[in-house]
Amino acid sequence: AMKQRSIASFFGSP
Amino acid sequence: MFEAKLIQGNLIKKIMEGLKDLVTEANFDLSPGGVSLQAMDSSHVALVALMLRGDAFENYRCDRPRSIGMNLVNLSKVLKCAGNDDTMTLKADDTQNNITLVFESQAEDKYAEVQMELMDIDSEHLGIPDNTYDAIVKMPSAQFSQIVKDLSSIGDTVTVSVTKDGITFSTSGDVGTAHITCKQNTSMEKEADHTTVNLEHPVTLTFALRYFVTFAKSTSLSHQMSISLSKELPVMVEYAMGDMGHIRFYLAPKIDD
Repeated sequence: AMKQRSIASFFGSP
Repeated sequence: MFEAKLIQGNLIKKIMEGLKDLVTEANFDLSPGGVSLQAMDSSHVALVALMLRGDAFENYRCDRPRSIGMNLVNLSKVLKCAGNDDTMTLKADDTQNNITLVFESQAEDKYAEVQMELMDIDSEHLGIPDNTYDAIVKMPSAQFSQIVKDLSSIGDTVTVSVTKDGITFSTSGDVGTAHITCKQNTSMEKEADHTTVNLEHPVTLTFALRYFVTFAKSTSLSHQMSISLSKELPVMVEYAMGDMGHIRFYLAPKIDD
């Protein structure tokens, strides 16, 4: 199965 | 006080076309440098970042940085009052919780003024890193739009693969499988018709196709668009509006569990 992480988990807080 | 006038008011209409199916409400960040927006879609896998430079406007005044929250569905309704060739002036008084939009015909024989309520929106800003991407492909935005539309009638996900030979979009579904390859091509007279591949490393990533279809609603903003990819990182789909600004979409890839 393929999973899609939230975009925040890649970018995080500024 | 914030006040900004756009000669080509329909630029805002075009920007809304690309935004309203992704986010329903968002904060516009007003600053002396320009207007920006960052918002996630409801499932938090995609992010849109809009930047409109202050000097893109005819008269630009922003006395102090401020965020104004707007319901984009309502804003789209308000924008229907604007003719395609109208100028558009945005005004927001720091002491008021509303925004005034003024639409004027080029011949100055029609004047429309609409006031819209602002809203308080909780939103978190993400820090988008300045990535060096493994591959950056620039192509005509109409071509990208056609490809993702065509593939979306066949499958739900798209695998994007970039090699030195070009970019390949693949999908599969009940109907069968499809692969569309666009090779680098700079032979056309107009640069906007070129396809260029800037490759550091070959890269292959899989995404939910329906998001690409939504991003492609920004096609009218720019003849060219770009897709920037890095291994296991969100893709960036960009529509640059000349030197006026840009709209960038980020989408998390689907990764094998």
